Amino acid sequence: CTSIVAQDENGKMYHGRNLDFGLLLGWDFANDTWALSEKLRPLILQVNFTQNGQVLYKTTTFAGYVGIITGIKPNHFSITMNERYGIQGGYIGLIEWIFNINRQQSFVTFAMRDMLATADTFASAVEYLSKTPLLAPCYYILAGPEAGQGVIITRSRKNADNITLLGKDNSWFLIQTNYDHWKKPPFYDDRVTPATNCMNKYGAQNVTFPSLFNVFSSRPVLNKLTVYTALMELSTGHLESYWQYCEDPCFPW
Amino acid sequence: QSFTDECLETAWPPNPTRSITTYVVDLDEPAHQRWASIAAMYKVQIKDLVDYIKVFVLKISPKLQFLIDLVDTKLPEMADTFPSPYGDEIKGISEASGINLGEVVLYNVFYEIFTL
Repeated sequence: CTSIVAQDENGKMYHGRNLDFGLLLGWDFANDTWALSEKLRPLILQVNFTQNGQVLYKTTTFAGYVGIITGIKPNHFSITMNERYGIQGGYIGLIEWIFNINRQQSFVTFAMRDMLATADTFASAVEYLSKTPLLAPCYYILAGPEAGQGVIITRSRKNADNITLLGKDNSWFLIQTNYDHWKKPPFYDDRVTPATNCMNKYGAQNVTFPSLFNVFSSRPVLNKLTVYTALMELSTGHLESYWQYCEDPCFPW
Repeated sequence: QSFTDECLETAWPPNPTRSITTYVVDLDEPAHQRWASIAAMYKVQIKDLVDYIKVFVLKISPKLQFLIDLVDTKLPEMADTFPSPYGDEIKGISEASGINLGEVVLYNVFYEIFTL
């Protein structure tokens, strides 16, 4: 996955993501595709969750999946989640849950939905997702409607390993893939450098849905695992998403 | 074929056929009913995904059949342990789609399983 939070030169906030999923879960040699990614693409949908006749929050999700991976609460904040790999992965939390060893922890995507339903401010959302015990590690990426409201929360199961705010080193954008962003990305999967180069090429004066979609459609940010691109505008609460497919020649991840 | 980094300027606008359909889920409806129409609409695609995972696991080793059996026998109980409203929503999806509850639970804990 690749998530980007960006602020234009007028302080307007945008948030987007590529959802990549299906690595090592079966390569289709006949079509040069990841089999699971192909199965996920027909399930993509946007959902507006309403309460008392009003839209409470919007998501891009998969049919039959009740957790949230991408969402926006209009006028409040937006959120995306990227996978964080690890030997101490979520299966341990899952075993603890199944055998009732520890149920005082949240499923990663349920916590996101809880937060979209209940948190009223960007700050309270960051607080909640920084401290809630989780079954699995992950990266939470959030943006708010006010200038400077962007953050990457690097989560282990118990707490936040790192919290990086937009504006650090005068940055006008944050990029998160599937690796700890304060370390050098692995040579075999560096999507940060191309995405950074592409964002810098467009510049803060050109942060728009078209420019962000162009970045998310550029290889290797776009790759064989990418199933959709979602774009969110914080000032309006607008969410739009498109399914993606990477034509050959294309990176497998 | 070669792979090269690029920075496109012409990907926008995306082809309209790539737009994602928007549905409404009414949180004022009972949890087990709120996904019913979507689940019924997408039951074939959901089943296709879950079946693929089962086949994939067995391709790794037929000895992993016991894991597949656990999905059908043990995972349904897990729906009762999920916090509200998620357990009831998942049960509702299972009922509306006709897909085994254990398989719908498996699908909903994909992230936790595949972070290894």
